[in-house]
Amino acid sequence: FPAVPEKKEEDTQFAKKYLESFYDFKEEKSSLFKAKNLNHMADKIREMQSFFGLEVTGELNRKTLDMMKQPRCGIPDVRSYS
Amino acid sequence: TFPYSPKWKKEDVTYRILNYTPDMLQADVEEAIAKAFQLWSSVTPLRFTRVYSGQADIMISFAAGFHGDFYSFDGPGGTLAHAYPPGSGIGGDAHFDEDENWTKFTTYSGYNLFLVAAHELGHSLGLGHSNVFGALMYPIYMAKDTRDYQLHQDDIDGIQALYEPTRTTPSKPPPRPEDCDPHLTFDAITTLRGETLFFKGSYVWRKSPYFSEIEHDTISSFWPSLIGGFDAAYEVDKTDRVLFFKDDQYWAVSGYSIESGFPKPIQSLGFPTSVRKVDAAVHDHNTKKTNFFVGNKYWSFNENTQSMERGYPRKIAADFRGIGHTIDAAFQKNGYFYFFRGSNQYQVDIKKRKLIRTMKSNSWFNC
Repeated sequence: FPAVPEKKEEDTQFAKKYLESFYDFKEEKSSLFKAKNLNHMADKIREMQSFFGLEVTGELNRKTLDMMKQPRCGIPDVRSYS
Repeated sequence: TFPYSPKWKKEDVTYRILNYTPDMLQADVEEAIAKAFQLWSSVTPLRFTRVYSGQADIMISFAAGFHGDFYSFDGPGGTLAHAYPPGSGIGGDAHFDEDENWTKFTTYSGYNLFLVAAHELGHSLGLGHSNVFGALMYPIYMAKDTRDYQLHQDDIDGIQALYEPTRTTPSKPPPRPEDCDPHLTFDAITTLRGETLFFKGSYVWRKSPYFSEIEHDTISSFWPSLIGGFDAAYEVDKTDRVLFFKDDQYWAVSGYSIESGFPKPIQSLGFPTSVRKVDAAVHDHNTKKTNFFVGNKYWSFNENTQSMERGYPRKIAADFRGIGHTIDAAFQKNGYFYFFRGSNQYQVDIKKRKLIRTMKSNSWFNC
């Protein structure tokens, strides 16, 4: 069955926060850049999937989400603290 | 490393423990931190000194949520800790999330402080994250056996890129012995889903009925959270389970995955507290009994009732004539037990308990 919309939305928000924390993802706040944001987020998902040796799809699939939910260190994987 | 590879420009680095977690005894916190520093000093010229007041290079603290820097913690799970690269002020400091349950054990009910501290102190010394699964600097927490914990070669390469070792080469694991070395001995041997695995230190020789070549692996390539040096191992094929023994603990695995709730103390199998380690173990598929060899005696364990049989331990020499008094490893195949002591191997008929022949330990390696 298709994922329940709010669950999907919840996962997307979680993933955004994860990518902001560890993969230097910055979301354009204005809705004018919605398409650009989606591409940018897909790129960051690819970067994270590649780091962890997951299949690089750019999609927020179950395996990618599960990896994001693992307890971990707070240091980013691709950028130091400013 | 971090951008521009910040590092300490000196060999003597100080640290101070600013506060403690209520989850652990203070002495256990101090021991975990000291052990974590030792890991890094063993492969670099760095020396770490603890100070009890004033400013230290590496300030260690426990805090929850917002704690004065721009990286608030997030409650239980998620982010466990973070640390800053070498530098003045907050540089080098390590923060641990007090909302986690900190422990000195490696069970699944909390996070092992030594493992997390060793990772965070890697950052305090200038290391970034590694994507090598099984490396200490891998970003995701993995519960591991922490006794004689060894740094992954990737961690050693990373830290030595920052701090050139001046002393004799770092503690590298001894090289793998040659397959046909006539003096080759083994720590443990077991079958696994039709294959036979021979263990020595952190190395595995994998003999498969499907390929003629012997495959050479390391234990951490199959089970990253298990550290080499098993004492004994055996398979219960009916339950697709292999049990590994090291000192007074044991693990159960099914294929690559370690069953939850392990390691367990070997006393939970019924050994008296006087038994501190198992030398060898072998399961007899026909009788469903497992023989555990300790010193010059052996026990029989009933896998169906999960309990030790009465009338044991018995002397090995009394029931298995001709194989001597102690053994290092054992496995069973095609109706025979194969016992290993030093570089010799003894093939014994299981039913008659009769010695069939003696061979070299590495006779399985097409030498």
